[in-house]
Amino acid sequence: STIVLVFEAPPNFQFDLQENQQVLMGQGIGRI
Amino acid sequence: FSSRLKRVKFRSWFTLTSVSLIFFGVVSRNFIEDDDTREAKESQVKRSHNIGSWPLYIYSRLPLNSLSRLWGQLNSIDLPVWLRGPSFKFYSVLFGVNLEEMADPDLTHYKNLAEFFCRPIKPEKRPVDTSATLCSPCDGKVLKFGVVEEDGGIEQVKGITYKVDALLGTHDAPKVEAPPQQFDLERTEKEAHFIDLHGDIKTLTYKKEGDQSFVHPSTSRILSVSRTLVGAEGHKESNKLFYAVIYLAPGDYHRFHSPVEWVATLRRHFVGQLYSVAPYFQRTLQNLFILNERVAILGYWKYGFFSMTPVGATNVGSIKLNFDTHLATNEVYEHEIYSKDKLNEALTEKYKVQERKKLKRDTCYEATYANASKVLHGIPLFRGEEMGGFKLG
Repeated sequence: STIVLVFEAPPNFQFDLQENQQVLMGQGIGRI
Repeated sequence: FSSRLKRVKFRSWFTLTSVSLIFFGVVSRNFIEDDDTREAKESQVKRSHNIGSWPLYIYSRLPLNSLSRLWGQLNSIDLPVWLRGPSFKFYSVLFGVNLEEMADPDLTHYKNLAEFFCRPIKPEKRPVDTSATLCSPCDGKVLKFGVVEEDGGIEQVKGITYKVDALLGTHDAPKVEAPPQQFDLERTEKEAHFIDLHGDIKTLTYKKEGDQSFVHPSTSRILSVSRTLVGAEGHKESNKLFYAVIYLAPGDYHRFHSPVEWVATLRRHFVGQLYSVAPYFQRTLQNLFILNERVAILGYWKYGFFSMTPVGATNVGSIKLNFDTHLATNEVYEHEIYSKDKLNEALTEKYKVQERKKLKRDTCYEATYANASKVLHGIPLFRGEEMGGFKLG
């Protein structure tokens, strides 16, 4: 299964992720 | 020689019969599909996918929804107590399940694989990063993330994109009205618990704004949250639309939680296929996320629009939302479902006629949560709060 997030944010929002990175629920994945 | 001759005859008969059965199966499925597609066309919903090679073409012709329902029913059969431990351990070894994290470590308490599949885990194993702007809603692998393109394109893989309005639907796309939700948060208190990175248990409580009787230390936080939720800042022209796609493998924890503080105002249930969403198919099947059964939950957060869309797959066709008991995916509407829910009679009467109709493929069923709260026009969801989960079949 998959979850797709689509959201609006200020231009200085940045993901702190890598492609194919494993994440856990509750882990921070983006900051402004 | 005669027994050999008999064996050869039997073998050729067996081969011929099975090949013809498969062939007629595929052809009849074709006819049903064409019939469905004609119906879908009537509802002016286009279904387009680029199937590519013939193995994918044959795969796309398989009755995946029925197979998924059968898979769910098989896995809902209760196992004998003595068999539960070994079979769930075997599943855990196969798919890399971390048994240490389970809220209830006793494997015999899970009656069947379906229950084991959506097992809860210890909250302290998933601390919520309150300092981040966005948290992950679930366990999994991040396949794609980035900025939605000017023309609304989301990159599925290099060279394959799909449109955000095709994924989430638009106001004017054809939809069928689903029963309205029967709850009003003004009269109820809503609490969400989570553990932050320091291991402290946090409880967010939502009560009527201005009600000074909030009692939890983080109350001041809830007041500021509800003020921001109502959109004190809200949409700005300079904002951008971002996206992230997270794939849950079979061994992952399959409940999903709210990634931020936001308000869900609308739900769109797209009835569709149940192709596998494994990375291979994400790389090869175009428009996979537009074709598959999915539930788009739309709303807003402090920076404007916010949405979260769980997408079903062959083995996990059912998507459940804790706050939306009327949602039933990968199922044919049975009028018993409605009567069981004991909606008020007039409402049930009104929908009964509509119920007899089977769920239509490629159709969007929309329900609004607007009456959940007059202040917020939707359901407040708190970061880390469990929103629902995927179920087998």
